[in-house]
Amino acid sequence: LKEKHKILHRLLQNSSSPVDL
Amino acid sequence: PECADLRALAKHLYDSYLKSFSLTKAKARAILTGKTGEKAPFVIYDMNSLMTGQQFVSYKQNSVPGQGQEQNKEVEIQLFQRCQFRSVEAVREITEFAKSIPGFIGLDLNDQVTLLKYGVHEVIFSTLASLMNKDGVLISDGQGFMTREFLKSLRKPFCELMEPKFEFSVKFNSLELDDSDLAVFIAVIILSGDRPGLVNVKPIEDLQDNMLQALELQLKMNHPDAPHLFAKLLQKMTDLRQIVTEHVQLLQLLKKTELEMNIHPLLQEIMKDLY
Repeated sequence: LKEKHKILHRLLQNSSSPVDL
Repeated sequence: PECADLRALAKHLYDSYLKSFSLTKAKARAILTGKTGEKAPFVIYDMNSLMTGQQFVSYKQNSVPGQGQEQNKEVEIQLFQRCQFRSVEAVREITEFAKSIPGFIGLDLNDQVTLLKYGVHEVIFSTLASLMNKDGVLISDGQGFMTREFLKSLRKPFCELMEPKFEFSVKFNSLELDDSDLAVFIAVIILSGDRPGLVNVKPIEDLQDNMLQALELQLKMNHPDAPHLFAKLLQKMTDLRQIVTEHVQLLQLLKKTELEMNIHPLLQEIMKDLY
């Protein structure tokens, strides 16, 4: 699940950092 | 004492909601009814006003590298790309809100991902209703208003994208929820223990039970004249799932047929194997 949802995972782990598009 | 705890929970969720979401229903309703004292939103109702509006309405995503190349694309594609960037921003806002729900970050990390994967679009369409009336939708943080008729006049299949959301929003808005109600409602949506693939359902159901009690009390206190509001609101959760299923099907069609269009990687992640 982590591999397939890297951006969601990053959003959950990092506090409000901008999403790297 | 139990009631006091539920009230404190509702208050906490409302505070996080105000911190997480850029445009509240209260502000959106003030703009839509001309009660802000600020200038009225620029109305986009045809291709000409769309072109003119681009000078007045600033889009946050214009600062994103790579957006320049979008300017040569068809209007429908450009509009869709802006919708996508707003959706990505909304996913970020919803994730921040979810993390503030007591107990959420203590859940299994895979389950946190699953809850967001299945919940974000339901939350997006619940909160989008705050920006809509029967005639159109506020865009760009309330700076613009795009009419429903204009969206319906776009070429197929883009004309089919927003109409179901307007139909839902008219019914949903008739419940007259305010931001403090919506805050608890979206926490209930996020904590749905029946999402496919959850590893550890029990703690999610326990958290949701608590949220449901907080929601029921919130609605009783905030809407004493609407005794069936809680039941009506729970029924809306079924409608939301239907809207999301149709939305994802349409996006999957667009991905196949509109070769000029790029689906944002975050939205691809969320949509993949969803329904």
